[in-house]
Amino acid sequence: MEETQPLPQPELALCDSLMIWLQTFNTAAPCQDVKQLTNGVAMAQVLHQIDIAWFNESWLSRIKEDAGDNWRIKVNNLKKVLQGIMSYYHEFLGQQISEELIPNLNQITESSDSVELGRLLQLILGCAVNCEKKQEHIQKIMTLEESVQHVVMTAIQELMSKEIL
Amino acid sequence: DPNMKAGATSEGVLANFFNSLLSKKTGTPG
Repeated sequence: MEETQPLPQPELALCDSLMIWLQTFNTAAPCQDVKQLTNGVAMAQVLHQIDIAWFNESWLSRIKEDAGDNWRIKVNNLKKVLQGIMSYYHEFLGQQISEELIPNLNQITESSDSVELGRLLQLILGCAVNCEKKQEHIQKIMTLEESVQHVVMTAIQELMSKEIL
Repeated sequence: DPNMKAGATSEGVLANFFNSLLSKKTGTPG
């Protein structure tokens, strides 16, 4: 009898795989599951590692670490993360982020939406593979499991195909 | 298979992609 297994939704695979990549940064804030990421703290710490000059201590200090279940604090943190990413793309990379790649932050905080979270992680990935330390980040990606590398590659290709210079 | 190029394998595709990314110029600073 032929076994049939449902194929994973690409967006879910995106989030899961990018979370595996994110965990390689060994952030102080936990990032083992989607819910832990919804306060934006781990993502901000990753951005700080990606470009310590751009996402500096002063920027990082504006991210509130004690958000708890307060969705207002969480969404404010996520807004700062997204704004930081957008200015990085615009001012450092000379690009604008395509509208369709911008995540809905409310859905991340309200329902731990992994599709929207995957979009946000994809933008962080774009920072990592374009920053001055990109060699370090790309080499680390190349040590990940092949299936994860495939998702990362597709995510980067999507970013590149939607670049607005 | 002598006809199989290095980049035809899944591993090769990944390596080619990430190596080409490494050689790509970094974004405009400032």
